[in-house]
Amino acid sequence: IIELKNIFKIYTLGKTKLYALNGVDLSIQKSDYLALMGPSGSGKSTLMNIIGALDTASSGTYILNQQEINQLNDNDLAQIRNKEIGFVFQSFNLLPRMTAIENVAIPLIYAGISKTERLERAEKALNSVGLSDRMSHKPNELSGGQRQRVAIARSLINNPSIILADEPTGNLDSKSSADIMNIFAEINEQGNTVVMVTHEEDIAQNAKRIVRMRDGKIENLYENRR
Amino acid sequence: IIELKNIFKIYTLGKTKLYALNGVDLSIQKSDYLALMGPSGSGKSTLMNIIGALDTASSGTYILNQQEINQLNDNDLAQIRNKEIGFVFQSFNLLPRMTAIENVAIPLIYAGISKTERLERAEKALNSVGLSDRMSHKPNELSGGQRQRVAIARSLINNPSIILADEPTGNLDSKSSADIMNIFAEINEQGNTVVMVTHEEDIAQNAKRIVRMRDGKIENLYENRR
Ligand SMILES: Nc1ncnc2c1ncn2[C@@H]1O[C@H](COP(=O)(O)OP(=O)(O)OP(=O)(O)O)[C@@H](O)[C@H]1O
Ligand SMILES: Nc1ncnc2c1ncn2[C@@H]1O[C@H](COP(=O)(O)OP(=O)(O)OP(=O)(O)O)[C@@H](O)[C@H]1O
Ligand SMILES: [Mg+2]
Ligand SMILES: [Mg+2]
Repeated sequence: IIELKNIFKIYTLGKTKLYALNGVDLSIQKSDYLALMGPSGSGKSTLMNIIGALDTASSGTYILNQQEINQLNDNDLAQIRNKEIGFVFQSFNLLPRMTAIENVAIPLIYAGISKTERLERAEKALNSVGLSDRMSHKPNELSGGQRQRVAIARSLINNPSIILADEPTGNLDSKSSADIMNIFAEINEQGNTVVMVTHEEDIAQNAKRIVRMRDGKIENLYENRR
Repeated sequence: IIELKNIFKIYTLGKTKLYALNGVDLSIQKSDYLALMGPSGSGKSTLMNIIGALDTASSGTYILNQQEINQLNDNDLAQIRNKEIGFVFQSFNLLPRMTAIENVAIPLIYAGISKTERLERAEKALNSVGLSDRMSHKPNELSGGQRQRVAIARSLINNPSIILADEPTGNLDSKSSADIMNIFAEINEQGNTVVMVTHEEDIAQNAKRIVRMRDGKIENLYENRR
């Protein structure tokens, strides 16, 4: 369902060109569970942003669910981002002046859900990540790992068919990490696709396949025998 | 050099009182190397902020280098924060409109160092964390792990005698993490004190002592036999 061919992402700073992605080919099937690993700065977040339709490649093709992404108009793209894809950002990107429950409910506004149902579903999502007693806290009244879990809850709220999680356990202790891995396993067993960036080998072991990047390219890709 | 006795940190939200720190006693000697671990929300960052004189306790005493912290005036506190203590924040706290080298040089402005020397020293610090080719990038032109390394470089620039690092390798791959652990080991061998929050057992193994927190209290504390 995700087909990336010869993807380049080039930044121009003054006279230098920086190849954040330097010719990436990647195929992801429905209900795949991929761990994306690699050194700091190797292009993982850049690749995730392109897969998530949050950024466009400088060149190459991206076919998502049989549609060429750069042929779609803004409305179609927004629809995909909101309904098909759940994104957990490496730096969470929570709205600072809204509470945890309000932050989690935001994707449902776009989906046209009533306020009562939005808050009910947001409460349920926060419960599933262990934050039922932090719902009315704003981000600056939460710990780092609590903010990360709010971001995870928000990504799940629309029941997306593709979860893209960039370092979802980077600030979590082993128990909280295990809870998140259980959630992702469950989502994947229901037929959804999970792509997760991680720098921790133990976390990567939860995936079906492990893809390693280096210097803007995919270095190797192997099945994860568990 | 760090003596915390019966430290409480209480937040009042509406009618509820939240005990982020619920009676903490901790002694840290000169050239100690402590790893602080515990579940998400257990009070690690709150404790670090109090040790770093960035926040004040609701009650209890904190003696730093034989001085009771809440007896000091603002000037003395600012001096300590700038010259004695290097702080790596869990969320980095870089200034978005300045480049990496400018961000790293900031603590030296307060110290009254000339601009030429500031940029020289900042360049050296960025070099030590592997970012010599990213000096003129702004934070939004850097990867998550690169921002983390800029925050680490900034904390070291004044050669502080106490390093407080909150999840310094949360976004780093194994090679970058190893580089940071080597830097901390070196600083510690020179007689400086390191306190590091981490959720990764391998990273904690670099420390001399491991302190575990739970629900705002210290649960146990043991020597790390390496
Ligand atoms: N301003 C605030 N108002 C209310 N509660 C707060 C505030 N700041 C923090 N808290 C609460 O205090 C507790 C301790 O927070 P702290 O950031 O110290 O946790 P932590 O151990 O660093 O967690 P993590 O591993 O997730 O970073 C958390 O449960 C958090 O919700
Ligand atoms: N706007 C930009 N302008 C210039 N260079 C950029 C920009 N954004 C990212 N980069 C560079 O692109 C490279 C890839 O960045 P990316 O965020 O994808 O890395 P990453 O693999 O996610 O790293 P990390 O593990 O540290 O999060 C980095 O070297 C970074 O410096
Ligand atoms: Mg990244
Ligand atoms: Mg914390």
